[in-house]
Amino acid sequence: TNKQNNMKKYYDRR
Amino acid sequence: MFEARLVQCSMLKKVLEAIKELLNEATFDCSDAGIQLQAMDNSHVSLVSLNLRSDGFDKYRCDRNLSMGINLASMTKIMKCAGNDDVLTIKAQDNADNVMFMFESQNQEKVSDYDMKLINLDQEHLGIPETDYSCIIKMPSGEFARICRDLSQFGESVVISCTKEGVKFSAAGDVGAANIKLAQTANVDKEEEAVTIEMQEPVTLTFACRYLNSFTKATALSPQVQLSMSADVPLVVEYKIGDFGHIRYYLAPKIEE
Repeated sequence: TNKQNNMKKYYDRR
Repeated sequence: MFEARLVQCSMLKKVLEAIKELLNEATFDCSDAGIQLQAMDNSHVSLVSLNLRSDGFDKYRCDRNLSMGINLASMTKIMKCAGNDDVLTIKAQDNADNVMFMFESQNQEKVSDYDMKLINLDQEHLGIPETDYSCIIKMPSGEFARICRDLSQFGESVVISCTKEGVKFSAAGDVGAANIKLAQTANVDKEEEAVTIEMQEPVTLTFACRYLNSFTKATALSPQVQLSMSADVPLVVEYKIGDFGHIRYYLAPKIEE
């Protein structure tokens, strides 16, 4: 199965 | 004060159509440069980034930076009251807690105005770095919408696999498996019908169908769509908006557990 990643894993808060 | 005039208000209707499935509310950041919006969906799996440059508008004035928190269902109600050929003017005072939408018919015999309350939104903005993507695929936006719709019948996920030969979209589930391969077009009469691939390295990534289908609500904005992919980073799905700018959707990939 595949797990859905979260956007915040990739980009930091500005 | 803020004032933006748009002779064809259909563009804003299409933009709204393109974001309202993913977002319930959003902040429209207005500056001298234009209108920008960045927001994640509720589950923080995807992100919408909209850029409408001020020079695309027929008239544009923004004395002070203004952030308008808008409930998109309310804005949809108002935009439904506009005819496609109406001239739209958006107006707000500095530090206002409301925004006005004015619609004028082409012959100027009907003028309507709608005042909408703004809301305070504490939205996170993410810094998205400039990225050199391994694969950039350009294809007709209608074709992409069709592929996403067709494959979502077969599974919750779509595997997008790009090589220099072409791009393959695959899904599998209880019914069976589906594969759609697109090769680069050799020569086409119209540029917007072309499939082109710029590839540095082949990439295969898995994405949730549901979000891809939501992104295709932007199809009416542009005849072409651009997919940018690199290993282990979000997919970027970009639709150009005529003389204005673009709408970009970012989608975090699914990873093997």
